[in-house]
Amino acid sequence: MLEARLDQAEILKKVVDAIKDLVQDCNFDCNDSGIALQAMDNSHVALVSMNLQADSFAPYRCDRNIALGVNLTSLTKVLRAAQNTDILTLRALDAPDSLNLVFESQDKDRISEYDLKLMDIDQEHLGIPETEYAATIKMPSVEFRRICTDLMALSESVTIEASKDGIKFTCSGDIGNGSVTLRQHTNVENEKENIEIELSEPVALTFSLKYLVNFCKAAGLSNTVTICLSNEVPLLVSYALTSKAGSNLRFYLAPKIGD
Amino acid sequence: PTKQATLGKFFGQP
Repeated sequence: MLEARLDQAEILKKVVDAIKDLVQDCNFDCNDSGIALQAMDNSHVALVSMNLQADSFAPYRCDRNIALGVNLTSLTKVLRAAQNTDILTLRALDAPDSLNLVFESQDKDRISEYDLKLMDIDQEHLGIPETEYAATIKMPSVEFRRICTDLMALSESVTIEASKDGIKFTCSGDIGNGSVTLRQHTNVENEKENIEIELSEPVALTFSLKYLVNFCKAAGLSNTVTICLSNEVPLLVSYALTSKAGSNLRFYLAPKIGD
Repeated sequence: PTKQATLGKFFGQP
């Protein structure tokens, strides 16, 4: 059976909120190392990958591999009943037809209990190769969201160019064009404001802004976002879920390529 | 002119 206790319901609430417009139904795959999710959007252009390692929970117990087939709209309805600071416990049997969710207030004076019906989901899993990216940018997540939403007002697509001069986001549309350039920046007082750029070779790729703006719904999960680019491969946008390494919410986006 | 690629082009079946 599965029993997983999260100290803050906020993490799961925000994860589901960030991905529910991209994917509708998905399996939460539970095993002794933690809970993982991998799902593509209907158009097979974007992929969501969530990893919550066992050490993100206390306690965590999962004796066998269990796939929890969840409709995210339904899960959202149940999670709405949890306060951000509630302790959240997930329970399921080995071959479950429902997922039990318990929300406890921090001072334990309120306990809510819900059962969510599960579904059989035949999910296509993709093997994501380990990639040494040519450019890695670590920046404030709200700043990345602002750049994407600002540029989407002008165009459907953005070209991201990484060079020794910095990272340049460029778009052009019917009303005109725009660009934003980021340079490496270290704020000694507040390192959450840092912009870190690692570059091994120049990169230029074009992406649909609609998806990038969608990924930025995860900005509430983490102060910083990591964006990884290499020529001719999908973009990776990654948010840390907890202070523990390995627990993250990742989005992959296929580029637009020449005909 | 650019065309939106799909992920299957880059990520294989595991």
